[in-house]
Amino acid sequence: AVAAQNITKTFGTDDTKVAALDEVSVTFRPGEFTAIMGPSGSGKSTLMHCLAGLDTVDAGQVAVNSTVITGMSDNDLTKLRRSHIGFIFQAFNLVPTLNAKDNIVLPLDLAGAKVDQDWFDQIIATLGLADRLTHKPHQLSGGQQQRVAVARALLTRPAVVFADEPTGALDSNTGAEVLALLSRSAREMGQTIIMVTHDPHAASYADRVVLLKDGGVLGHLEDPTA
Amino acid sequence: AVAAQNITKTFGTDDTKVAALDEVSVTFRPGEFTAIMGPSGSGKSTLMHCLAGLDTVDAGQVAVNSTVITGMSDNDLTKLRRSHIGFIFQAFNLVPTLNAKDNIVLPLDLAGAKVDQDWFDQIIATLGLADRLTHKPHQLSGGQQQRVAVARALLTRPAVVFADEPTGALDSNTGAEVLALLSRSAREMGQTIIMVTHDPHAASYADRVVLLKDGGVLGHLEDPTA
Ligand SMILES: Nc1ncnc2c1ncn2[C@@H]1O[C@H](COP(=O)(O)OP(=O)(O)OP(=O)(O)O)[C@@H](O)[C@H]1O
Ligand SMILES: Nc1ncnc2c1ncn2[C@@H]1O[C@H](COP(=O)(O)OP(=O)(O)OP(=O)(O)O)[C@@H](O)[C@H]1O
Ligand SMILES: [Mg+2]
Ligand SMILES: [Mg+2]
Repeated sequence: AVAAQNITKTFGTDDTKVAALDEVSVTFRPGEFTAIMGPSGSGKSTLMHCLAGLDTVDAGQVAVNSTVITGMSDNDLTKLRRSHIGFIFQAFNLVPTLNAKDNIVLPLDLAGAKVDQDWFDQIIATLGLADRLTHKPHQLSGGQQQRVAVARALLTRPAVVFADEPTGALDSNTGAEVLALLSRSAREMGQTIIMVTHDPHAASYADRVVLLKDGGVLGHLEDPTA
Repeated sequence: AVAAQNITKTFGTDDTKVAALDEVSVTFRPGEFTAIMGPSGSGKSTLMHCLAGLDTVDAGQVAVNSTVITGMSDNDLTKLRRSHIGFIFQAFNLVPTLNAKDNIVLPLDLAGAKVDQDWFDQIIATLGLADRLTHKPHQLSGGQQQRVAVARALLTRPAVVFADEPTGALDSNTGAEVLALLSRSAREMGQTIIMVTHDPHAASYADRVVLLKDGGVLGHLEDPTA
């Protein structure tokens, strides 16, 4: 459902120039749960942003659901992301002026689509957010903000879910709820789950692990166990 | 070096009202490395902010280095924090318009103090930031931003270091460097280290663990082993 072919991405100029991705090729299939691991600064978030069309590549191409997104116009990219992609950002990226509930339904509002109330209630219950829906981001703990970001990405039932360290701010119990939810999304709803994590326990929920190092793919692990 | 006596903290009004801390008493001694653990939303960040004088309490009192800070003026609080406290925020709180180096030396600049160049070089080398000093926060990975926040808190050699999930965005190797640095700061420099973490491995570096739940102290663990 998502494929990168030989993608290269360089940032900056002169003394901030960094080769963040160096000829990376990787494919993610429908219903597959992949964990991406690697040292801090190895290019994981950059890879995720390029695969989701949030950033452009300097060489190579990216395809989502058999559509080549490299070279697509901003308008078409936005429409594709809105209907097919959910993204849980490493820094959450919540809208500070909206409360938790409005942050969560924002993608649907922007698409002019209705909220599936049952699914909304299920996600909120699983993530323990029922009594925080009217709080704004600054009135939430770090882990609560992270869970709002998770709910926002899952509510639209997108074909592909990108999760950039989705349990980084969570205790083990709350983290397990998030991982179980992502795992069910892959197995029962056939979604493609691509999760960056530093936590080997989180990676053990995945079907396979892709290892990055210095902007390149170091290797793969099938069926990881913590 | 830091003591909280029966502190209570309530946030919000009406439907956002939350009793974040409920009669919490805890003492931290010089040279002691304490980990604070507990579920997401249990009050850890709130406790840290109240202990550091970044937020006021509604009842009880807080003392830092035998000075009662409850009721202190903003000016006096700012001076005390600047000379005695280093804080690594859960969301990093870096200045977006300054590069990494300027973010790290900012507290010293504001205090009109000189940078100890040897100590600066040591910290930068240990945290692997030497080739990122001219990058601005948006040009850094999540883990690199976190390490800049760690460097900023340690450069001034404060009597008390508050670390709110200082390894949340780091891979295990980089995280181990940060934990070893904090541990050395306690043992060799006699600093008081107070670290919030969700990671039992990180907690194992501490001399003891304080457990929070629903705004109250659930218990203590001495000499934790992962
Ligand atoms: N300004 C605010 N208004 C209302 N409630 C708030 C406000 N700030 C924090 N809270 C609430 O206080 C509680 C404690 O928050 P705190 O940030 O201390 O939790 P935490 O233990 O650090 O959690 P995490 O592990 O998720 O970071 C949370 O339930 C949060 O929703
Ligand atoms: N705008 C930019 N300009 C210059 N360099 C950049 C920019 N954005 C990212 N980088 C660099 O690209 C590299 C890869 O960053 P990326 O955020 O993908 O790492 P990561 O693997 O997600 O790390 P972490 O685990 O710390 O989140 C880093 O070394 C970073 O400094
Ligand atoms: Mg990252
Ligand atoms: Mg917190």
